[in-house]
Amino acid sequence: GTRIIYDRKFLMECRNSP
Amino acid sequence: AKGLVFEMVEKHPLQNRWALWFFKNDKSKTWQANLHLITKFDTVEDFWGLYHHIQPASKLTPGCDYSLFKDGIEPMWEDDQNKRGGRWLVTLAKQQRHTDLDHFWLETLLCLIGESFERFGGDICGAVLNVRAKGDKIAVWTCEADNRDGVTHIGRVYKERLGLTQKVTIGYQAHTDTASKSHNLTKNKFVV
Repeated sequence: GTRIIYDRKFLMECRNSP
Repeated sequence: AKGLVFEMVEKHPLQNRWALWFFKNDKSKTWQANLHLITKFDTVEDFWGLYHHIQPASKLTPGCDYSLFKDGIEPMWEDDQNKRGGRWLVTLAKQQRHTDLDHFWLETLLCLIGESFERFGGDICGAVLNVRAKGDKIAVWTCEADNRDGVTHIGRVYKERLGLTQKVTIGYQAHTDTASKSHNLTKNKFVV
């Protein structure tokens, strides 16, 4: 099946979300 | 006022559910009794909630470990998923605790939860951080030391993500070799 991949940039943006 | 618009905030699911473990060295107890499961998570948002809630790596007391493993795999050689595997080992000089440790550990965590190793993500078991007075260590554990393609791909991607230069090499050691020899004699099965 498909693998859910998140790049570093996306993960870091989630860190900064309220 | 026109009223508030409420947005459903959806969390972003991860490919895997992960478990974070903490080891605190108490010589009056067995190794396993010193190992504690902190929590499990399976979304990006829950990862950050946990990350911001716990001590950064550089603030841990020497002798402590963090381990992040896929749910169902215990952070020890003996686990069925680990026993044929090995680890890419990054050893840090003492002074790097203040300059690199937190960055390297976070990068390691992001590689795991974001599935940076792509088609070889299934080879990943977890990662271990050892905070030690003589020098800290970070390792990425994989499930099959003989899977050359997977192990070397993971090593190359991991080294790049840590931003290590070509002059620096990291080695992969099979757990069976690490368990049977004193640590500084363990030979590298692969090097990148």
